[in-house]
Amino acid sequence: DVSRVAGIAHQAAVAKVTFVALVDRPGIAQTIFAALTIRQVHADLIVQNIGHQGRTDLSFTVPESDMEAASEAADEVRENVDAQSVTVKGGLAKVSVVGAGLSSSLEYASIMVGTLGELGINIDMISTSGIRITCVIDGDRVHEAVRALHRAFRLGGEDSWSATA
Amino acid sequence: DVSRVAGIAHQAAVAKVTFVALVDRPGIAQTIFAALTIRQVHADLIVQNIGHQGRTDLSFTVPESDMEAASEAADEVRENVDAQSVTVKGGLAKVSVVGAGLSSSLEYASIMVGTLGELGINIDMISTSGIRITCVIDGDRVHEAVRALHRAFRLGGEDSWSATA
Ligand SMILES: C[C@@H](O)[C@H](N)C(=O)O
Ligand SMILES: C[C@@H](O)[C@H](N)C(=O)O
Repeated sequence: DVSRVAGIAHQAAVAKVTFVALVDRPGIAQTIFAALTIRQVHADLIVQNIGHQGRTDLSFTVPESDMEAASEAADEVRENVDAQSVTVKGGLAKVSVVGAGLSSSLEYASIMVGTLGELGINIDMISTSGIRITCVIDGDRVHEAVRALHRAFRLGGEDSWSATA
Repeated sequence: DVSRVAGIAHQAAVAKVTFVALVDRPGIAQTIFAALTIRQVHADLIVQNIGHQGRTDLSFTVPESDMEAASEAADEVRENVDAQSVTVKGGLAKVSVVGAGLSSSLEYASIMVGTLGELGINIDMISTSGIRITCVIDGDRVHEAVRALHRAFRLGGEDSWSATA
């Protein structure tokens, strides 16, 4: 039942900045975001997953046009949070399935990642909420992904918008 | 300017299942979600961040009442996705700041993680979208966190709801 899906959103020219292996203790994320806020870095998506041996990675996406500034800001904070390194990757895109109650079943996420998997598109990051499932993928594949997701969720061409995915 | 924040949502009794170090190639997420869908596992939050040396972790949260079933389902799929292990952690909670246009500035995320950092509450996972910033934290600290976030975002007691954070 794909009726819960309202549309497909996408955003091209996305970059990702990652603090690799930072210390996983209270106050570390605070140090990072306070420093990035002062430098007026605008992050779209922020993702942190499980840590291992007391360290974890924290990533955020920015428009590719902000990649330089974001990377510089992250480098300045790196030592304060004892991150092993800061990595930056451009040429990415975000693609999102948008609707209501998408987390009521894994069916929606399954159709989305299944569609990308069939096309051989690797998923670089995943972030979901009740109304949105977002995958970060290679920027070269975004239009192909959007078209295929339209078909998979039986949407017309007009149910698509480019902006904040 | 905290006027964009509509309220604080939280969900107690949350568990997290993680596929540790699975192969980072197309179709892997598809295999996972197809298998979990068949077994009717309901995941709230799905997070995957950057990979290292061709492997990455993929986590999802479930209500603690589904922890057993979710962990068994994940174990059955583990070999198909060549994950080093599957870990399960209960006793967690989700707390979310909810509003519109929250990704317009890192200020909101910064106040949220700053509030948790001041209390010495460790952030286990982070996931954001334009209308929601969610942190997974230790379940014992959820009520303290919700109260402090109300103060930090200058909300009245009635701007809070417990449900899908
Ligand atoms: C890594 C970072 O999120 C840390 N766990 C914190 O609470 O600040
Ligand atoms: C790890 C998993 O997301 C993989 N990258 C995939 O595309 O399926």
